[in-house]
Amino acid sequence: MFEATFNQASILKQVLEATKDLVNDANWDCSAEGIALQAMDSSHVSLVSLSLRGDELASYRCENQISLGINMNTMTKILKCAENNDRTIIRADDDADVMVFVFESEGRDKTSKYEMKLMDIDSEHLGIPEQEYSATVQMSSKEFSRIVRDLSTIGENVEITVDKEGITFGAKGESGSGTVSLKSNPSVDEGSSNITIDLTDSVKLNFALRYLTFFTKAAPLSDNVSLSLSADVPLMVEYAIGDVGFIRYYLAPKIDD
Amino acid sequence: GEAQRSLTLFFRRA
Repeated sequence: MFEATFNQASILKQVLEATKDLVNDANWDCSAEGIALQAMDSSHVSLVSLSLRGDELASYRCENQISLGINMNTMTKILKCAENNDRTIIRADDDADVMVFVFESEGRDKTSKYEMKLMDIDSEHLGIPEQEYSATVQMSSKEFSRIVRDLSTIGENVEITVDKEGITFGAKGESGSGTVSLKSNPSVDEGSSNITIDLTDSVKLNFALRYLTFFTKAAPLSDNVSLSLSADVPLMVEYAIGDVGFIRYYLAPKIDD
Repeated sequence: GEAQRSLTLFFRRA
């Protein structure tokens, strides 16, 4: 028996918004520790890894490890039936073919119950090696979304450069080019870009903006985002989900042939 | 030009 209670539906709603454009179907792997999801997009260029710790949820139980095959679009639609502040319980019996959703209104005067059919998903699980990154940049998640959106109007790819000066995002297209630079030692003034950079080696890498755009759908989960880069390895983009866990995205770099 | 690599080149199958 698996059962997880969230004080508010909004976390689950935001998690689904942050994953459903990348992944159609995914196994939610539930264990005594919590809920984990790992899935690649259909072109195997990017990967999303979600972790929610059971002991940080309103309540959690999972006696036997269970993989729940979920169509992310269907789950998104069911979660839209909940108000943001509804207490939300998700539940599945061992060997069940449905997941049960219970939404309780703040005043506990309305209870809704939905069942969603589960699927058999044959997913490929990848081992992500521990990686020491040359550069890790912490910045405002809103600012990152803005930069990705702005540079997407210029080109399909972004060149990310991190050095001791700061981080620069650059895009080139048929009609022009653009760059956005953030300094690593912002003044203490309010309204400064407020980024921190942990740098051992300068890096310069190219990535497809299309995938970064999908990743920025996680911005409502966290005020901050961290970008971790090393030469010739996938970019890691991480959004913390309060004390409950994280959503991490990996994106393979574009490499000169 | 620049080629998009697959993630599976970087991460092992678990």
